[in-house]
Amino acid sequence: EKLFHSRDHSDVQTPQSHRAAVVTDELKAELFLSRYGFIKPVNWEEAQLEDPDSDPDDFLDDLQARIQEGTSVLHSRDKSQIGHHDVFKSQAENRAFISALKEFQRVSGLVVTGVFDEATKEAMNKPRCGVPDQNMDLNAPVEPENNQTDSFDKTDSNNTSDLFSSGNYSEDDLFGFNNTESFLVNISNDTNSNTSMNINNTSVDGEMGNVGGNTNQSGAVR
Amino acid sequence: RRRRHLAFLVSGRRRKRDLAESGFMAFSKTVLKWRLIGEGYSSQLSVEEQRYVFRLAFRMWSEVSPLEFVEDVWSPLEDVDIKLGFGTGRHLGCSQRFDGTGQEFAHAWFLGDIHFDDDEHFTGPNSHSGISLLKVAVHEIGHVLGLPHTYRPGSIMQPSYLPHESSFEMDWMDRKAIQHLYGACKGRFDTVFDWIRKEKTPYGDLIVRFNTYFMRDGWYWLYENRNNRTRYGDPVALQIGWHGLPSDGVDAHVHVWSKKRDVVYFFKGTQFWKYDNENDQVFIKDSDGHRYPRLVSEGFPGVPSPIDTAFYDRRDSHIYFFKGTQVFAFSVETSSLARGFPKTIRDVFPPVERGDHPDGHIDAAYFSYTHSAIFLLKGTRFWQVAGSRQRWRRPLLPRNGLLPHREVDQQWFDICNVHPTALKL
Repeated sequence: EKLFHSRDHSDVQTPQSHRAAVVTDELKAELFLSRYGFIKPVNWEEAQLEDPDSDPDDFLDDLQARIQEGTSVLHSRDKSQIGHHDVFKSQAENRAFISALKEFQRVSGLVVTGVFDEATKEAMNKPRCGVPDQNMDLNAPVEPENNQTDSFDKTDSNNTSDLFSSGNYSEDDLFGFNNTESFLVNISNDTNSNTSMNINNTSVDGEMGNVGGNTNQSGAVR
Repeated sequence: RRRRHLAFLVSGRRRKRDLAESGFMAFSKTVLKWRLIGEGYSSQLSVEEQRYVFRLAFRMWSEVSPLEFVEDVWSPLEDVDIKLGFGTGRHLGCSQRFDGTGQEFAHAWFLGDIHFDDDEHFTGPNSHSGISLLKVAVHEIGHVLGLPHTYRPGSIMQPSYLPHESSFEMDWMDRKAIQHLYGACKGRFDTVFDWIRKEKTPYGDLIVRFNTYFMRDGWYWLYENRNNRTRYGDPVALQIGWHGLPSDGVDAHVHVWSKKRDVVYFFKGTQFWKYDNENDQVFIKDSDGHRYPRLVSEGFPGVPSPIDTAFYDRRDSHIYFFKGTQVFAFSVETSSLARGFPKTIRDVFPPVERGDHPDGHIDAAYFSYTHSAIFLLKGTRFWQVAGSRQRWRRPLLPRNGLLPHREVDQQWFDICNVHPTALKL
């Protein structure tokens, strides 16, 4: 429970101003895309050389201010109220906005329309991390083929029958009995897709899932 | 001018360390200090709960990477590598203001600061409402370690918060991404073995199952072969899972399993224990009236102690004890050393490839049911003993020949240490 001191809890009510500005229109969508790395941010070295008084960290404040201002701008129908952040975009800016919007829609698994539609608006208003998105790391490392392990516990029933014949291992390997001593071994497919080997009336099953193992672990919630 | 110069340096530094596609290695040391800063406590959770969540979040990263994390509440702040804090709006001297409830819930700076927007409704690990502080913390720590956002489904580094699954963990590719930056987890093991246990099915059939364990010092990991990783939440302190064994670890595990015998032994120093599988603890006294621990010289006459490691070979019903460059074959039938032993390890397990042999001081000798093969592990390497299958394919292979070595972390993945202070959360 949030710590409060006022009888009516007013000191822990989230003041209206403490609500994140909802992305409702293209201006805010553009600011969202800038803020999270979809529209190339201004190159601060160049900007600095041009305008030495600016500060890279002000960039985000500036965005934030634009978001606030954007709200005020959008509330005042009278165009004359629009501040120096005018909402009219050059052709190039518009193209940049649309391609950034498409990129966001693509990586978010949305239909790529290039239009600021409802689905896009909803995705932009989801809780997210404040670190900008970088180039997407889509070629992530691949998981190894799961062929070498679990030959003893193949879930793929085709492998169960050839447990011995495919040379996964021979009785000699596994139980190493000299040729005089051998166990009755036959393979039976467990219905629960575990491999099981029937040795002398004891069926040797596969690796135990994490249900088994040391069940005595105290407090191992995970 | 000074401020401008600093800003220019920072932005240049940021660009230089800008997140390439797969991130960047943010730290060159492996033990990192973290702290929840006093002026940054959340007003929603107790301080103890906040610290518990962060301890768990850091531990989850150290379970899959060579990094270890320790909470440091004493050192001067500048010595702390990762500082975490909660705030709202303009917070903690940060230039990126929070936006209130909704949308941005946290951010991380490459220099090691992580901020959480306390206007969000953060909840503890066992709650199913609100925003899981654990999940957000794991994500932001990923950034501080150098990982960028990715949109790969299932990744903890997705930018948007997905409602808290019942219990999220790091998937294969998140693990490889962090290991791509900091390397795989390497290290020697005291012993590795498959623990066989018998269970009765509802139909009265006897089912024999196994689980694979890696032991190092006073810790152990259960290795899930089918998932190519250790069990979530491992390593665990030895005495939690193996009752009665020495808390600082063992030298060897031997499972004597034949028609007539089914006995599990653990060895440490000059002593050994017999393990009671049914009750999952060591025997104090067994059915023969022997009290444990017993002396190795008493139970296995002719075998020196301490030993490096040992394993039981069903092919000839001998226990092979390794010590230095020698190996002692002990017959469980006659309870004595086999004729002609001890021999050098090189004689009994000759190299298949000249020069590629562990020579001696083997860390672990392991028969794996998953791979149907015997492995000798030493340091971060292992050698597979050529079995009948390999010799059927290559008849010229010497009996018990050691195939060329490979790296342990290329066959068994993500067996990572955690900091001793994080062992028990």
